[in-house]
Amino acid sequence: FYQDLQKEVSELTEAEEKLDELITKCNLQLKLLTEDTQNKKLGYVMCQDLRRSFDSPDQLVIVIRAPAETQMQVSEPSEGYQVSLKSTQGPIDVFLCPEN
Amino acid sequence: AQECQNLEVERQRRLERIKQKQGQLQELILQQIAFKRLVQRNRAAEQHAGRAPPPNSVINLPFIIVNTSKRTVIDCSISNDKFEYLFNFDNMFEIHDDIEVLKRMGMACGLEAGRCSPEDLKEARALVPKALEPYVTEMATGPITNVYMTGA
Amino acid sequence: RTRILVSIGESFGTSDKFQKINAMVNSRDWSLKRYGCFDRNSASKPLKRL
Repeated sequence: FYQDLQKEVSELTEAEEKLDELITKCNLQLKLLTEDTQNKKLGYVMCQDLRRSFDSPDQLVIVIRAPAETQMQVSEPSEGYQVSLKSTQGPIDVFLCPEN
Repeated sequence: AQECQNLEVERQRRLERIKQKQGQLQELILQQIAFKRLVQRNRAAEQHAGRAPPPNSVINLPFIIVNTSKRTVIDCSISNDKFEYLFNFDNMFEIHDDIEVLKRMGMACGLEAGRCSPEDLKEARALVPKALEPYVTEMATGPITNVYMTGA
Repeated sequence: RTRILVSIGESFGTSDKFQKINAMVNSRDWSLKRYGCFDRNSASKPLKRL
């Protein structure tokens, strides 16, 4: 039983190392993909794409575009909810997704 | 017996970490496929239109969205330099990031829900490196539960 | 008071970043003065599921 366990744990170790390797590669691929100049230009959605993401017409869609490392804090004051945004690297853009 | 018990604990711990890492890999594969398909779609649309869309009609990644009922009252304070915002909502709302929107737009071929047509699966497999193809095939019908030690 | 802090501004972070916030916000009973007892049926409908 001990030897079977030993064998299984060693296979699991190998499998985990394989996953670590794939995750590292995937993160690198995604970084290169999103940082490519052309892809940066073509990496956008249209306003109607957002509209289509919500099936009910009574939705208000607020879009937030913030610089990296912007902090968002959601806290529960006595009534309702408070969402604060704090950027250190540039202005934050907030706008409503137009209806049409 | 003690050594067996220690090994059993080690085995459990490894199984949990493998499960967590399979979820992480799955999300990375979804993101890669969704982003590539978004870029492909936009490139084809621009070539078809012969021009880029008007700047005020597109929202570049990265972004996040907050959606709420139109009846929500939102108090908003903004600092002069637009580095700080404070919103007060009096109704429920949801926050989603751009990749979630891409998934809802169908850019991940339904792989996020384990419902991917054979045609979409073929297209999705072509968008990832060989080593990831077996994972994409598995994602077409459900979450990743295997680890493929070779590309095959 | 419940408080959740996340970093935004990067694409493709972890997918469950906002799940905790959405769960917290939508679990709350919104019986606010403004709506009396807020009618949950008229609450914002769940997002379209693929």
